[in-house]
Amino acid sequence: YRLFPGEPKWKKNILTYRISKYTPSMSPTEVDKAIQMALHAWSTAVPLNFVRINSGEADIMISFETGDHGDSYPFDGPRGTLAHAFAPGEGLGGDTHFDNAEKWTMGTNGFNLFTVAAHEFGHALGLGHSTDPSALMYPTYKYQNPYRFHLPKDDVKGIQALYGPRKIFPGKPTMPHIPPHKPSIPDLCDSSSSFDAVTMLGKELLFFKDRIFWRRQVHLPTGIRPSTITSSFPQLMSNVDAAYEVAERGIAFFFKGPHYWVTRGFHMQGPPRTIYDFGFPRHVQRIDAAVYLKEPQKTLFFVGEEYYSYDERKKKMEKDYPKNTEEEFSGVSGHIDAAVELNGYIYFFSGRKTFKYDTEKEDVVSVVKSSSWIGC
Amino acid sequence: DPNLLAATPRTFRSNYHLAQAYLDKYYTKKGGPQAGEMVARESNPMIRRIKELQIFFGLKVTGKLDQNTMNVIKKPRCGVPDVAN
Repeated sequence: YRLFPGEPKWKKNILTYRISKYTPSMSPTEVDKAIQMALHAWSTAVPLNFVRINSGEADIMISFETGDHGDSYPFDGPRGTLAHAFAPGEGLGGDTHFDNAEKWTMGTNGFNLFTVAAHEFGHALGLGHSTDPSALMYPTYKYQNPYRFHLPKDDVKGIQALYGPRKIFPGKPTMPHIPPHKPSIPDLCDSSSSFDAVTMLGKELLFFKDRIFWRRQVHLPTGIRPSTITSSFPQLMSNVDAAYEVAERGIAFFFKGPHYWVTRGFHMQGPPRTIYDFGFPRHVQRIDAAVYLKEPQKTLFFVGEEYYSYDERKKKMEKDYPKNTEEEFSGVSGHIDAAVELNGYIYFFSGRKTFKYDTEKEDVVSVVKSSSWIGC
Repeated sequence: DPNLLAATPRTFRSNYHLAQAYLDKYYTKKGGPQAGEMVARESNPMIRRIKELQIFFGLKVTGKLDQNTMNVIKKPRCGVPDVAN
């Protein structure tokens, strides 16, 4: 295998992609499927996740182009050059173009889109052409069956040289386990920092911080022990920004950067999705805290000094938001790190303090040390 | 080369132009600071690039547009150069 000079690679492990122009040779659904399968071929080997977006600028912009399309690499009509992709980077980096003059197909009657897309995404992730004829990254076209495809060894070696191997997780977890060797556990008892996220999940409260989370029974402040996030939520890895549960629907949401995951208990439901599904403006890149309020069935999302209100029944962001958090929640001050509703109170976690906010009195009724939640 | 000798002048010319376009596209470093190159008479850049292509594809290195080399050149392929910068 070969890497590009300078070995460019993505510095993040969640990459967005968008198909901006389709081809008339295939239905959009077939194109979507071929692209998704081609990306999946790489994400099985390395810890990269791909999230599709339908608007705006994605890391990997995918399009079918004809002739000279403005990137100094004009296409040449049928046969010859089939496609090209740019190495990781800003702007054109990662972008993948297919020659619209080719006959694209999901089968063998024409050029198989999965085959070519899988090869091109190798470039978009940082691989150059391989001299190994059995490699996917060999420069010339050779049909690959999309449904029986396994990334050849040479390509696995190449991509893992850039991103390392994907950790294999045996089966779906139902209960988190305590790791035999405690990883570096953030010392919250002696810390001024707060939790990254707090949520109910079933009958338990979960507290997230860096790579660790704590579970506790709501009314039982004993037996609280830390566990790695990867042991129960391998997709989340670490540094969860926000989380909330809609108990009535039995689902929970976990937020990290511009993406979110849905779980039923500890079972992840599908791939990550984009937070813009909720209706956030594009400048919102991450959420600091989220709390679901049972009575009005609304979720409050805290971003910087403001918060948004999302109507869970209408599945719609409410009008007249965002609003200023300190102005609307009397007595709550500082940056909101996490929030959770318990027994009609909203608990706002801000640094070393947790504000207990009474929604009826519309005021803070007590302040406790954040670390006391995990037994400190 | 027997294959080369077997080619008619027209085929040879066509192959030559095809190969030149191919080598310009996939075996030429683009972008970045350009530098002049002083080469000895026998170091024909076309031959050097044909050899480069033959090494890349694991072909017999002849520096000539023989049948195997032309077969590779005529195959549909990815547009990313094999020699990149």
